[in-house]
Parts: sequence; structure tokens; C-alpha cells
Amino acid sequence: ITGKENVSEELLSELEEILVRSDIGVHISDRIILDLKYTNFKPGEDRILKIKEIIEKRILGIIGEDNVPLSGSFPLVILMIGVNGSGKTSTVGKLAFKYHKENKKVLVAACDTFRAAAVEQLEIWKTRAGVDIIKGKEGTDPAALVYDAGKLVSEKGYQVLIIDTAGRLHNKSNLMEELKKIKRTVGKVLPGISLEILLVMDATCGQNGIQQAKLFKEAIGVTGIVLTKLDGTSKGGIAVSIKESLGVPVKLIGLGEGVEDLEDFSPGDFVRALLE
Amino acid sequence: NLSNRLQDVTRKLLGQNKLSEKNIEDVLREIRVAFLEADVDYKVTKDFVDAIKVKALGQEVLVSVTPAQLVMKYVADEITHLLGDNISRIKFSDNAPTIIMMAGLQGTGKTTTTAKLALHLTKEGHRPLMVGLDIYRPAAQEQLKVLGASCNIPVYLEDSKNCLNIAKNSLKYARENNCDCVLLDTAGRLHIDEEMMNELKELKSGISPHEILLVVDSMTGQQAVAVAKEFNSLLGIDGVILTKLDGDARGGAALSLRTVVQRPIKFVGVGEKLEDLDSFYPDRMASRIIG
Ligand SMILES: Nc1nc2c(ncn2[C@@H]2O[C@H](COP(=O)(O)OP(=O)(O)OP(=O)(O)O)[C@@H](O)[C@H]2O)c(=O)[nH]1
Ligand SMILES: Nc1nc2c(ncn2[C@@H]2O[C@H](COP(=O)(O)OP(=O)(O)OP(=O)(O)O)[C@@H](O)[C@H]2O)c(=O)[nH]1
Ligand SMILES: [Mg+2]
Ligand SMILES: [Mg+2]
Repeated sequence: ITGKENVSEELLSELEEILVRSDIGVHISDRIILDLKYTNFKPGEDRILKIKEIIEKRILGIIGEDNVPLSGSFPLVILMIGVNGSGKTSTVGKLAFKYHKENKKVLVAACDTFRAAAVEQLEIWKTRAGVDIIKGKEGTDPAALVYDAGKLVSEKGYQVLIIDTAGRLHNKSNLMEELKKIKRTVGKVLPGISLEILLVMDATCGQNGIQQAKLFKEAIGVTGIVLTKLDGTSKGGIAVSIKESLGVPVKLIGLGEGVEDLEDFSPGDFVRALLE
Repeated sequence: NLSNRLQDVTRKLLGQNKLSEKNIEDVLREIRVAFLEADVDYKVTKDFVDAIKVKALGQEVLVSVTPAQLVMKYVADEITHLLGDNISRIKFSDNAPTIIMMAGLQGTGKTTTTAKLALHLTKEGHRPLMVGLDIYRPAAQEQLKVLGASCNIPVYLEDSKNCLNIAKNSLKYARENNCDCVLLDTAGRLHIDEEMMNELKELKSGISPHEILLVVDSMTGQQAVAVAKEFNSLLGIDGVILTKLDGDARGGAALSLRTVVQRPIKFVGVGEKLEDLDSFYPDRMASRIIG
């Protein structure tokens, strides 16, 4: 290392703004910017291009270069969790549609027995997706409904069970306890079944996303993240920080409010969009 | 948190009788990190830190070895001052009904907040009517209907594809039923969705709401300003309601919104029940942002 600073302060400051504004967090951003200061350039090399490549490599080094798919082993239970309004119910509908198109027999469980019209909302989605639904009366214990759903899966041979849960803030311990009970119930009624626990996160979420992912992971484990509303202007950089500190990968992304607006997460596309 | 970090930084300053520029830089760095960790807008953070630096070098703030508490107090006071006064009320018009329109991105809490605000106004002696203008989201009208029933507040719904017509008919209904205010719940939408933003513009020019409130999730990151600016320039917003403050998000978006868009935060959502609507207290928000 020559210790010679080769990149202009002005360029570094522009890059810092892009990184921080992506919600990647000040610590990862500062680290990347500090590294860049001492970049050696070949004569005539396009500096901006080279720097972008370096940053891309750094971020891909954190999130991985390849998509991590959902489990391919059936029957499969998918538990959809996350804070209020993040896009869980919509994602349940979109995922149900995807598996239905793949000719899988799908059951969705309306385990948000708390919020106004939550069951009615999922009913409309299950019709769009062309799948079956199990629901309980309002105020039913969601774990009890999970038990009934599990029984139905065994009886009728469903290949995919997608469980919609009520939105909950991670700092509410009684609600996190309820989630633990739901997970235990899955284990009881369908022992040994393949289980994906998907944390649905709004791409507009800032640094609090780290605490969200941490507490949901500590409570019941998280096998993947669905990053929703990436059709907005937020870049979802918080997912990079979460991957670094908790090891949880983004598996799917939400790109709109329609039933087809769900895609596999592509690290390359994500990083390129982040640096635009 | 900032308090501990500042203590570490200022401890190194003990025994020095004059602050160097480097000492001040150390303090400013900690404040910058705290702000960005709290989701305060990048440029708002930069301006705030630059302003403190000018004052520090101008000897107004860090005039001698300042203990961490004094710096903390200074920063907290500055943020409190920037957050403006507590203006937690709706300005009622002399021509009934007063029309209040809720707007914002998807999932921020508009429908729930519409009902919370209606309940709050009822307790203040008003007679609100809630109107379901979200004709897109599955079961959105049903959601508002259930919320209205739970607190005995009338809800106007219509099976129509034209929001402006529904809104106009609801005003007629309000007058016929002696309601002195109308709360319009609208569909969540992206600030970059031209068609949906036009729907709001047409609603505004068609029924002239007295108050347009932007409903913002308190855990919003760096895009808070871009979103608010767009809603403000296309529609004009009169105030902000910050939701889900019962979570542990630091809520830096509050400072960014107030300083850039310069509209007051009128209320905060602090839970899922309809009673969970509080006045906005700038000093409480300030200490929350600093962590
Ligand atoms: N633009 C956009 N909107 C989305 C996306 N995913 C969900 N939404 C919208 O976000 C809002 C909330 O979605 P829901 O599915 O009700 O979210 P939820 O997590 O189930 O909400 P709660 O059950 O109340 O916690 C709705 O208006 C959805 O249409 C997405 O990928 N893009
Ligand atoms: N914990 C908590 N949850 C809230 C608060 N405000 C709203 N919610 C929850 O956030 C979720 C979304 O609320 P909605 O009222 O459906 O949000 P919305 O903005 O109308 O959503 P769209 O119409 O889809 O854009 C629901 O689960 C609400 O119960 C709050 O202050 N605290
Ligand atoms: Mg839901
Ligand atoms: Mg709504």
C-alpha cells in the first residue's frame, strides 16, 4: 500500500451519499469508502467504472452472488412473519399463485385472526391464486388454526401449506411468544416437515430492520427474507447489513401489488440497482 | 448509544485546556453516526453536523472541555427546536363539513389511523364520517367498515370505480346526516406512480380538502424525504402522522420530514387499537432519535 490517496474527495463523497441513501447503513458505507481511498488505477482506466466494480464486488461478497431458492422438498410449510403492513398477506397470495402454476396442491391458512378484515383480504387473494383456504372465527387462537391446517394437509395431501400471520412488532414479547407457539404447533402436527420461515420486510425500512430481523430470528429462526415494495424508490440496502450481521439471505422480492409481482432475488440485479 | 460514545470521546479531552479542531471532529463524527443510525436523512445530517461545527469553532458550544451531557443536551435541544411545536390538532373550517384526506405509501397505517383520528375527534365533540376511497386493495372497504362498527362511527362506502364521485356523494351524505367532518381513507400508492398520484390530484381539485395528512411509518429509512417531497409538491400536505412508534425504531424520519418539507407532525400512532393515537411531543421525539 503506497498510502497515496488516489480518489478525489468529491467522488468519494458522492459514493458515500449513494451508499448511505440505499439504507446499507453508515458502518458498511464508511468501510467501503475507506477502502476505496487507496484504489490503484491503471493509466487510462475508467475510474468511475472501476470503483463501481469494486463496490459491487464488496457487496456481493456480503450477500453472495447466487440466488438462494426456497426449499425444493415437498410437502412444504411456509410461515409468513413480519411487522405490521410489510406485505405478508399479499406475499402469501403471490406465493400461492406461483406454486399453483407449478401444479402443486396449495392450502393457505388465514392465521391473522386479529386484524379487521384480514381473513376477507386473504380470501380474495386465494381466489386470485386459485387455491384452497382454511380459516377460523375471529379471535381464534392462531396456533389452534395451524393445528387444524396441519391435519388437513395430512388428510388431503396438500403439497404446500402457506401460513399468514398477523403483523407484529418485534419488541412485543407476548406477540413473539404467540409466534413461538405457532412454530411449535407446526412441529407437533406435521413432525419433520420441510419448513421455510420467511420474514417479510418492507424495502423502505431503515436501520430498525436489523433489530427486526435479529429478534424474529432469535424467537423462531428465519430461513429467508422477502423484500417487498422494491418497485418503489427504496433500494432495500438494509438487507446487506442483515446478511452481514445475521447471515439471513433475501430469497424473494415483491415488485408490485399484483398476483404475479413476486420474483426470485437476484444479487447481481439488486447490487446494480443499488448503485444507480 | 450517543451518550456513551460521547462520554468515551470527551473523556480523552480531560486535562486539555483548549479544544483542537481534531477534538471537535471526534465529537461530530459520533453525532453523524448516531443520526444516520437513527435514519435521519443524509443531507439533513450533514447540514446539522456542519452547523454544530461552525458553532463549536465559533466557541459557542464547546467553549471549554464540555462533558458529554452538555453536548447531548445541546443536540437534543437543537432537534427539539427543529421539530417544531406541538400542533396536535385539526383546524376545523367554518363551512362544514371539514374534509380531511389521508395519503401515503402502502402499509403505513392510513386506514387504521383514519379510524383512530375519527375516534379522537368524536371524543372532542365532533361528528365524523369516514369514507372508503381505497377501491383497489382486497377487503379495504370491509376493513374500514369493521373499524367504524367497532367504535360506532359511520362509514360511507360505495361500489364504484370513481373515487371523486364517491367523495362527492359522501359530502352530500355528511351534510344530510349532520356530520361536521369527513375523513377520506385513500389507497396506498407509490410517489412515483403517476396515475395514482393523479388520482389524488383530481380528488384534491374536485373536493378541496381542508387538511391533507401524510401517514408515514416511523421505521422509514432514507427515502422518507423523497417520498414526502413528492407528495408535497404534487398535492401539498398540511401535516404528517408518524405511525408504529410503539416499535423501537428511532424515527429519524421525523426530523428529516420536519426540516425538509416543513410541515408539522400532528399525531403519532402508538399501537393497533383505535385509542392508540397520541399528540406529538417534540422533546420526547428528540431524545428517541438520539437514542
Ligand atoms: N408497491 C407494492 N406494494 C405492495 C407490495 N407488497 C405488498 N404491497 C402493498 O402493501 C400493503 C400492505 O400489504 P399487506 O399484504 O396487507 O401487508 P401485511 O404485512 O399482511 O399487513 P398486516 O397484516 O396488516 O401486518 C398493501 O397495500 C399491498 O398491496 C409490493 O411488493 N409492492
Ligand atoms: N403496532 C402498530 N401497528 C399499527 C399502527 N398503525 C397501524 N398499524 C398496523 O399496521 C398495519 C397496516 O395498517 P393499515 O391501516 O392497513 O395501513 P394502510 O396504510 O391503510 O395500508 P394500505 O391501505 O394497504 O396502504 C395493520 O396491521 C395495522 O394494525 C401503530 O401505530 N402501531
Ligand atoms: Mg396481513
Ligand atoms: Mg388502507
